[in-house]
Amino acid sequence: EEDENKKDEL
Amino acid sequence: MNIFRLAGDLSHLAAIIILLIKIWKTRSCAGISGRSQVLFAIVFITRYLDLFTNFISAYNTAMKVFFLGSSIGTVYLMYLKFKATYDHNHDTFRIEFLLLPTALLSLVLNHEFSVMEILWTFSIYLESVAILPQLFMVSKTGEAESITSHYLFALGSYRGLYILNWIYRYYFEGFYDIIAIVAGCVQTILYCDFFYLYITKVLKGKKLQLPA
Repeated sequence: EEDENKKDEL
Repeated sequence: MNIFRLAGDLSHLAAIIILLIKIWKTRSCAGISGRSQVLFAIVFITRYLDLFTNFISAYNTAMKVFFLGSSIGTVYLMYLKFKATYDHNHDTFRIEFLLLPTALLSLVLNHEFSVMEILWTFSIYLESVAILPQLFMVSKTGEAESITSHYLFALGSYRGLYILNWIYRYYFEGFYDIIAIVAGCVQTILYCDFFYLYITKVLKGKKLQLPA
């Protein structure tokens, strides 16, 4: 779940 | 990753490279707002603090390192190396009027009240208005070199392409971040009159002249 809201955009 | 986000990142990369080429080749930063460049450096520093703690991909890390390095490098070029060519008189937009409201807003409107999240939110809000000193400077000088207008076109397009990326991610991944979307729309809207001038003038080979 935690990985879901990882900021993956620059 | 989708084509819109990749195109956006490449447009952003192109903008920064165009700016560095302009400053390095002409050995001058005339017509460029140092204040906007300082704001961009703050945007990247506050947004990429997780550079070492939050590995997404080699691409993500490489782009973050480049954006951080180039924005800090541009500030160095403008305020130290080519300081003599920096146009203080026309770069007068009060950036405290951008820093304070965005800082306060990031404390009030955020997804989570934690240091990293608030700094990320601050960087999103600040980026949406960071170009104002530059647009203000162009309006004050009444014109911009064509390479500077190409820089602004690439920079304005990047967030516009990100809006398409957010639409794509909403429909195909069910993902959306309302803070990034609203700020990104504001950021892109600020470029609208410049986009109009760029398309009607610069693309026809004319110089970018703002009606005085």
